Amino acid sequence: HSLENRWALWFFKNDSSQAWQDNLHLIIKFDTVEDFWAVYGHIQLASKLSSGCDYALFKDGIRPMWEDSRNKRGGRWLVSLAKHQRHSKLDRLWLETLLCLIGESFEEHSQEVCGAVVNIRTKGDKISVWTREAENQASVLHIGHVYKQHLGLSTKAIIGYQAHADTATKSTRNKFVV
Amino acid sequence: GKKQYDREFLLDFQFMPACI
Repeated sequence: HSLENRWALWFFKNDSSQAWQDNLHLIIKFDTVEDFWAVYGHIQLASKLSSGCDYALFKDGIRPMWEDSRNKRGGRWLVSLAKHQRHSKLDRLWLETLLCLIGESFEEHSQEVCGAVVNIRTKGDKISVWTREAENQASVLHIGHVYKQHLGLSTKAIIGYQAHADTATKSTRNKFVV
Repeated sequence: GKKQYDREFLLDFQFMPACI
């Protein structure tokens, strides 16, 4: 069962003796439902990674960094987890995120999606969905609403969208919320 | 058309042995 897109899974392991980009490794690319599960079944769950590590799933040809030409005008829907949620929620939310991406859950707005990242951090893990153009308000909001619904977050929970250009300058301003 | 798959469809493949 072929997917609409070919996806690349990346792994980042923090090693401060190396440049950031040298810590980022492409694991594998896949473009079928069956290969997705083969990959998923052979890698560590996100909750088992050590702090400082990331997984990223991006469309083939887009590197999981702000600097990539297909990311630099974009931003991310960010889900921040409390420390205690690593064991109760992280793996389920990350899997739901992956299924939204490979299943093209955002309908025609799926073309705006670049990828998703899970950051494993001692102060609290984060999951984000990256889109390519922060100014495409209709697409960004559609993706945010659908994503929140798929994660099963309560209507009271609020997730924010931050433009990479703002994040790069250390501003944590939410451009949109759903 | 676009290949869209809902989560239930995708999850059905999770533990399916690979066909060779």
